[in-house]
Amino acid sequence: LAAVGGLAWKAYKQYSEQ
Amino acid sequence: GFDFTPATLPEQSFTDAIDDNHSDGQLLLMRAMIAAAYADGHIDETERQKIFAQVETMQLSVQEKAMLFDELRKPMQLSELVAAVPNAQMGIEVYAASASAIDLNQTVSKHYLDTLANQLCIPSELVMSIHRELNT
Repeated sequence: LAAVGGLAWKAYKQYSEQ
Repeated sequence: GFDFTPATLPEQSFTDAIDDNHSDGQLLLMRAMIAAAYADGHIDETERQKIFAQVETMQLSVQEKAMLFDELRKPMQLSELVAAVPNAQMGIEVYAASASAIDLNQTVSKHYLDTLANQLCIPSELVMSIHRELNT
């Protein structure tokens, strides 16, 4: 589940930087 | 729907939601994974083993574990899951957990994820970004 948190954050960061 | 304001969610909020002191967040993600695994109408032995293995890594009380095992017998409906998501950031994590637990080769499972993203108001660009991170 820790992996899910990190992954969700990375995905969100990529999205917000677009 | 959520007020989606990009670049305002700190990394800490993502990790806090699932650290050991916030088992509500962990439980919600586990319930999301169980509901996703059940999207095709059954939870097979491989999915069950994956879920059990995940539960064993979590620091849960006996009651919380019992609740998850009950959940395996009677998974949440998508509408119940969406109603239990407290904010946009948890919505992203719930979607990521669901996508990681589901068999994307099945049309019904793909449809489940589409509906989930829609109801959680996750923009399609963000959905694509999540799948890129998951390699799915």
